[in-house]
Amino acid sequence: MNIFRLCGDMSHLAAIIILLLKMWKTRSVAGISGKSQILFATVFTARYLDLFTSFISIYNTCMKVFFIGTVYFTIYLIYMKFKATYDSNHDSFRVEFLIVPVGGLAFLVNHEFAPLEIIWTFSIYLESVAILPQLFMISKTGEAETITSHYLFALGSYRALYLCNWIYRYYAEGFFDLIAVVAGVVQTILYCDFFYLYITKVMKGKKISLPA
Amino acid sequence: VEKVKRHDEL
Repeated sequence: MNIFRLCGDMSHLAAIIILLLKMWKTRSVAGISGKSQILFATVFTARYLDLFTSFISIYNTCMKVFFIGTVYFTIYLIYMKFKATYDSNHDSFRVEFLIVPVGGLAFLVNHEFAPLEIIWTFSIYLESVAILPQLFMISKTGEAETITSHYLFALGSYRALYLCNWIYRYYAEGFFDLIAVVAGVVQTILYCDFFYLYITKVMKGKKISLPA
Repeated sequence: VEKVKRHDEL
């Protein structure tokens, strides 16, 4: 564990808590993409299959349980409890255009052609594009609530911090995982234009409103 | 890279 990875995990934790607070306080899921949350649930489920078979640390297990639990709770809030406020018309990204290529790539490019390894690789590739339905929805509605912007900023920062973690681990431990790094770079790049909007607008107290 | 180490991240 290193400071970059710890900050990254805390940023990820903060993003999930911000999202849950937004939904619980406003009792609304307006502006939130249910499809992205379903993709994140798929990512966590695929990545944490070893939750019961390989024990890394208490911290690791607790975080995995928390991430899986909250993402399914978020899906419950979107599609059941606050279903009336779910904006399915704007949440229209075709996720099959993500799942199929990512699934194929996981078969072709992985560290080891073994089931658990391919599923893990699939979760890494899927996570890098899982935010697209959410960003697509914001571009369609033309705006994002400030609290949703904070959620996205924290979520985008988490993988950016992981990139620093991988640089640190490369020099400190000689650890290097090309698949995770490449997917992490793609994932962070997808947030860049949002980061620009966030820093130039939200930090000055304005709302994010894209030219629709 | 040994296997466990590769998957020690969240």
